[in-house]
Amino acid sequence: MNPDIVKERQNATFDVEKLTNILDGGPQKTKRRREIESLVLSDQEFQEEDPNFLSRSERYDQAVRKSAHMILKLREYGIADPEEIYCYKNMVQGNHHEAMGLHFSMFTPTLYNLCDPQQSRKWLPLANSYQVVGTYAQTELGHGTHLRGLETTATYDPATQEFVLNSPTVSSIKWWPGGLGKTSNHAIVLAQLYTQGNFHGLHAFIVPIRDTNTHIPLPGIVVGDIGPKFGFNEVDNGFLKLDNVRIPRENMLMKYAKVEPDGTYVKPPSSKLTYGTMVFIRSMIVGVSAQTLAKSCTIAIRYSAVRRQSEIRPGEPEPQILDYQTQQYKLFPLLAMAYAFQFVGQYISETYHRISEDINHGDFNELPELHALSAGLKAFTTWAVNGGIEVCRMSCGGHGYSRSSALPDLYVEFTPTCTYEGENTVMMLQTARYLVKSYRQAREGQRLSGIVSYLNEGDHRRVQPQPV
Amino acid sequence: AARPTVVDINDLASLVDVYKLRAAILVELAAKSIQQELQRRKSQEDAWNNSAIDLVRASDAHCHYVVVKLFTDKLGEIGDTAVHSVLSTLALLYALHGITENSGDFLQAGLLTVPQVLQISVRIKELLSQLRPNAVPLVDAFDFHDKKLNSVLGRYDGNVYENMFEWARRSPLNATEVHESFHKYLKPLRSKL
Repeated sequence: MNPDIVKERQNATFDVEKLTNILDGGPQKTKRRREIESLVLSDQEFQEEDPNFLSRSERYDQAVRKSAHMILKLREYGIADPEEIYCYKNMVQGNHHEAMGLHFSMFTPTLYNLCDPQQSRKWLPLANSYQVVGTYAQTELGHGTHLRGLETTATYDPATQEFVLNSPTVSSIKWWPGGLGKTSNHAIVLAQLYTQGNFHGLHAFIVPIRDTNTHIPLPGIVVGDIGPKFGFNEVDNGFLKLDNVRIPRENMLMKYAKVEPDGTYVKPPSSKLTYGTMVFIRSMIVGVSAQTLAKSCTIAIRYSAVRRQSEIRPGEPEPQILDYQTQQYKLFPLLAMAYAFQFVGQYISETYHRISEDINHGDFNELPELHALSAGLKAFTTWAVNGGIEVCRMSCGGHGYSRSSALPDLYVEFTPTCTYEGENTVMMLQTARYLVKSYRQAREGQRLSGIVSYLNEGDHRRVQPQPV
Repeated sequence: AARPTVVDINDLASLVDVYKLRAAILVELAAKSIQQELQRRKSQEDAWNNSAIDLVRASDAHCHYVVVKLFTDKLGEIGDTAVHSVLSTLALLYALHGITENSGDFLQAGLLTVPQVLQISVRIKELLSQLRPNAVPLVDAFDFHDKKLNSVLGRYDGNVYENMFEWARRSPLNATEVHESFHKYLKPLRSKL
């Protein structure tokens, strides 16, 4: 053990284990997390070559091998709790992502949320046995967060009781979904619905894209990998072009919205239904922000404790760079932020779980505020952490530039959080919409509830600065 | 009129209040910008777009307030005094650093005075020194296993240099002592010159 870092730990003024328990949510949570992590650590099958030393194809291959093994082991251990699955996966993946990520995080949850009973009976067993490996295709080459701008069409043909899925222009080609390029054989495609000559907006359809035996793309389907990216080397983010592909009427996800055999459209009961999924994903991203900044701080601060350089007082031994005020000023506010975001992540996750029951019982009261808050916090935390990782990397000098530091990986794997699941500026404007609406309600004398209630405090009392 | 509050920069509750007022003022500022645009007969959409910068600032300030407030609230749940103390120091640093990073907002709104902002800078330096002894234990508390962190610089045992050297030697480029490009290009080059 490096003597400097031993000394650092002897100086602690608090019990580290107790703080770890607080971060995990209790001693039992810490114990269970470590149990799950050791299941991965002790599993020889997860031994791997350092991805930094592999080609892109070798990295993808290694990631798929690990995913396949992980699926078997999760079944074998009977780990079913989403949080525990997430913990297990995190340990398997390290700082990287996996090709089948969207099958778990978007494809299967969407089947649960949007299939009617008959569809559930058909698709869920297939998805859970990986006969069907799916992804979630919404974003297009020329369109992103603004859903009304998506161009892919689904036109109902009552004569054959089929939908015709089509990519009418180059800009309508589905682009980015993880696992779409080489891994998946189905996709949930978000397309603008037309039936009986009427337009009904965005709906979800299950579209077979590869033969489940040969994995060869099906007729009318043009699918592939979008090519190397800044990071996400393990993931085959893909493109999908649909040339008037026909699917049966039953492949439209019909738990809420429906199209009858004669083409009659039946509206969903509430437009807020998709909010819940968005809030869930964004609250997860707030947690990822906290974890990634915590990792970056761990690397930079431990390294700063063992790196000695230059001098503070002439003639004395080189000090630890952590003793320089400038180094502390770079890293300690980020450390404080990492803790702040850990607790925000806990809060938003607890709040989401708390009101999930209300949502399931049709009580949407708290959802608009949580939707606005989760959008804003997703943007606020990811922007801040994006910059924070870079400060940590630079504070490690040249060695921070080496892949061995893991800081370049942390950066390239994290930075997409600023643009996916809603581009951050759009997220901030969503929050602003809610704030301005609340402000106007307050001005009209309405009593606000929740975290925006401060807007009720009227004339924003002028604060008297403390005399210095 | 309500009783004006006095900001105590060492009191987290007071700082939460200041962040809240900053958010409220920026929300009001954005709402008024939209109103002015509407009075200039702009459409609702154009009025919104012409106020977008203010709107993003307002959201940012709202989120910042929420984060400071939640951190402060969390302290109330911490029973262990030593842990409470170090986390309070972190929370105070986060709040005060946020003020210096956005001092224009707080000064423009009359929430703080220039001397007070200068005082905050001095206080931040004190907090840095106060945190210094606990820096490594605070990151240890995140409890990242080396395998999960996968970083030579961030290894738990701190043995950075020997492991960095060992890592580099495993680079594929070092599979042979002499890379094939030497015989393919460099050596032939000499004979051509």
